[in-house]
Amino acid sequence: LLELNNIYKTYKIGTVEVHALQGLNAVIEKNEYVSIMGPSGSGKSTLMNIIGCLDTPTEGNYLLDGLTVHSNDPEKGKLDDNKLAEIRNQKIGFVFQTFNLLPRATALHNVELPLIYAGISKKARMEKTHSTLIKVGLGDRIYHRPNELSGGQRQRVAIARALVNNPSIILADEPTGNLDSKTSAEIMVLLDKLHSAGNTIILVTHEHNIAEHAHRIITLLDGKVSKDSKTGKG
Amino acid sequence: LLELNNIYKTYKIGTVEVHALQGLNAVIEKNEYVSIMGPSGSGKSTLMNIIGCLDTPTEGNYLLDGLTVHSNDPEKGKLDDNKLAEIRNQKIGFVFQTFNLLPRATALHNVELPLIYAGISKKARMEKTHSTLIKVGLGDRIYHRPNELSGGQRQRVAIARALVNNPSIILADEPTGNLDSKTSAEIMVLLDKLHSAGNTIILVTHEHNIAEHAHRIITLLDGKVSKDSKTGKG
Ligand SMILES: Nc1ncnc2c1ncn2[C@@H]1O[C@H](COP(=O)(O)OP(=O)(O)OP(=O)(O)O)[C@@H](O)[C@H]1O
Ligand SMILES: Nc1ncnc2c1ncn2[C@@H]1O[C@H](COP(=O)(O)OP(=O)(O)OP(=O)(O)O)[C@@H](O)[C@H]1O
Ligand SMILES: [Mg+2]
Ligand SMILES: [Mg+2]
Repeated sequence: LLELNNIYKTYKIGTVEVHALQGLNAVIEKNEYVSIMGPSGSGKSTLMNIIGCLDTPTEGNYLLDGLTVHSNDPEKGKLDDNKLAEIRNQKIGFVFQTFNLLPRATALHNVELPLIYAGISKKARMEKTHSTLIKVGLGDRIYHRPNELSGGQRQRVAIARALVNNPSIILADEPTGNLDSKTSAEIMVLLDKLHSAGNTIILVTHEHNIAEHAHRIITLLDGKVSKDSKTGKG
Repeated sequence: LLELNNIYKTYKIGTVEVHALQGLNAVIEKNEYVSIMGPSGSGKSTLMNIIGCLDTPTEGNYLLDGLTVHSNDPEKGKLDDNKLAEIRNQKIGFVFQTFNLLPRATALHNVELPLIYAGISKKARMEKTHSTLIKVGLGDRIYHRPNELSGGQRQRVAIARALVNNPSIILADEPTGNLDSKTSAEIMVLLDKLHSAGNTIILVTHEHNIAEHAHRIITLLDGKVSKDSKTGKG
């Protein structure tokens, strides 16, 4: 499904270069359930942004579903912005580490957005948005704006928004970081079910018990894969 | 040190009332080490904002160091905004659940701010800011802005900012939510040391192993204290 070859991502701060990813290689098949772990600053969110077509590597090749998203070879067809936006909206659901909600919109409208972009009718949008917010336990918070929600409630709005369009690839960056154990367990049940339904789940987490829901754990260190092993599940 | 009596906090969303705190009582002595736990939405951050003089209760009395911060009785001296700002700047260090960093300022300037408000000289500010950023492992990230930092690095800038003015009361709302186990352990060593040095630590966390660093755990449920017990430490 997705193939990352020799991926480099370098940022410049003034004259200093930060090597966020340094020659990363990974292949993830359709319907895999993968956790990504590693120290703070090791490149996990940078990797997720590249996988999710939100950012491009400085060097390296990224193939998604057979399409060349990015290539060192200018001859190979690279995807244009419209195509990338289409993939992001239809194939990928992204839960951001820092939520990235629209601050002046209600939880309802934040979750509704991907469906508006996908051209879904108002009636179908309302049904789907309501049911997804209920699934993450926020049925009684739909008209609250982000600053009228607790940290864990904002996180769940971000999760609902990522799932509302039934994406086949779910990228979740620390989805339970602000949740108590009971609510975390509810979210993991949701992700486990989506995996059983045939979707691909890639989740970044610092917590081992959350990572163990997946069938494989990829560990990053200094922008490279330092370990890649099965969890014994699946 | 701080005394909360029958604290209520009610929000209004349209016609709906949200009872974030419903008759909460707590007394915390000087140099205590307290963890606050409870489900998502149970009122922990709301409680922290009231303790930290960032928000006022709808009803109830709050005494801090003998001063009446808020009282139902209009006869009792309530603190004015200048006095509250002074307490916040000098006595209290607050690590916010969602960091609340200035997005266009560097890590250095974000951490420097409380010292500027306290009227500290430039030379002393630079020394203190640098050493605090080094303590949280960000010595090589001081010129990065928040969007040029990883989630865990932003969290550590928020921690550094809370500690830079040597406050005697440290309020930390989920300080390790975005940190891997090694970095979490480093931050907890820092907090444990600050406690041994005589300061008062109140930390909200969802993780039991982090909560167990404290000597007492207060558990909230639906805006009230549901449990209040010693951890066996200290
Ligand atoms: N400004 C606001 N307006 C309306 N409701 C609010 C507001 N702020 C918080 N709430 C509600 O008050 C309740 C308590 O919020 P609070 O942020 O204190 O929870 P919390 O215990 O910190 O949760 P979490 O663990 O998810 O961070 C929540 O149900 C939330 O929706
Ligand atoms: N826009 C940027 N400009 C400069 N440096 C950046 C930028 N974004 C990230 N970095 C740096 O790249 C490195 C990797 O960042 P990344 O966000 O991928 O880490 P992470 O593994 O997700 O960490 P965490 O667990 O703390 O979230 C970090 O050291 C960070 O400081
Ligand atoms: Mg990250
Ligand atoms: Mg909170």
